[in-house]
Amino acid sequence: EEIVISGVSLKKDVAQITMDHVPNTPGIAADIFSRVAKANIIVDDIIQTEHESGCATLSFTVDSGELKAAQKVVAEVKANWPGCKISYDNELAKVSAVGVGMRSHTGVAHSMFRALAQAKININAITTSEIKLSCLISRDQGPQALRAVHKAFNLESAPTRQGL
Amino acid sequence: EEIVISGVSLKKDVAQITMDHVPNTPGIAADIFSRVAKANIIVDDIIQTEHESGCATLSFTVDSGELKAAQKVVAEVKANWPGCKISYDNELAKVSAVGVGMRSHTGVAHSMFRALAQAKININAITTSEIKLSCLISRDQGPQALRAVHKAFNLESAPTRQGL
Ligand SMILES: C[C@@H](O)[C@H](N)C(=O)O
Ligand SMILES: C[C@@H](O)[C@H](N)C(=O)O
Repeated sequence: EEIVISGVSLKKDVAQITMDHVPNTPGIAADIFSRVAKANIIVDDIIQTEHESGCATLSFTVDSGELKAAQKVVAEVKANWPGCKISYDNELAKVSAVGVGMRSHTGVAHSMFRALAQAKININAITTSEIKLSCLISRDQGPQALRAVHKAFNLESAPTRQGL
Repeated sequence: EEIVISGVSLKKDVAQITMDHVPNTPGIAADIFSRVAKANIIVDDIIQTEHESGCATLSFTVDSGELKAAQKVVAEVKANWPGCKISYDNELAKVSAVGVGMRSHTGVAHSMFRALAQAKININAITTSEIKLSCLISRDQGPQALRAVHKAFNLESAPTRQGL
């Protein structure tokens, strides 16, 4: 598969809010995001996985500056579903490989994950779309991750700085 | 925020492989995807969240027809990390809202999740990018979900059928 990566980018100030043990029933995500929308919080990515136990892990990312507002909203969620475990991480960055024609992520994922592994960088979260593969990593490893992924795709030009 | 959704799409035959309790240390994702790449499996989305206990949930989607090949690869992963719990779901579809200028997903997410909630459709997984918000739902609710989300964004033209 011809991998056509046109660029690698780094978004530096990312904060993530994770809600673990959220009930996996219709209406929960709508309730959470109606509160987030009411508080006018700008959300970057939303990631959800589900677990065998019938609950889900739902997390979203915001710019670091919006974390306080997001924490207030999510505290309301906790009041509704006391069993849900909430955690925050305000030390993150997002490194992304962008390319058109990524009919499948297999080759891109393999190259990108290997580049981060060889640089001893842990991947905290992953999200993909047709044109982009993004990994959340710790902020202090951002520049190193950008260089490692950039090299993995043999891109000669300087990487673009801000989130594509 | 002016939400500019240009289309809603439905990808019908989606299968998801979920690996729960995966060690959250550098190199694990690279190892999994080197096996997936070797088996020439075409991966659609990759979603990972992490848990407080120091492990992660990593899942990926393939066309239903590739599930068998993916199961073989993932069985090797299980042999490496016996503590990891693997589950499959071959009854999924992916409904997506696509639009440019989605600087933030807040408004789109709220509308889409509310539309699915009102149609009593459960959201199994979520993944986003700048131009797209996707939800995995059960395959038999696909057409209903497409109509509900399409209506939520007041799109007059007929929805596009296959995954955008
Ligand atoms: C967890 C949450 O996404 C739930 N499954 C819902 O449909 O709202
Ligand atoms: C779980 C997996 O993504 C691991 N954190 C890694 O970096 O490979």
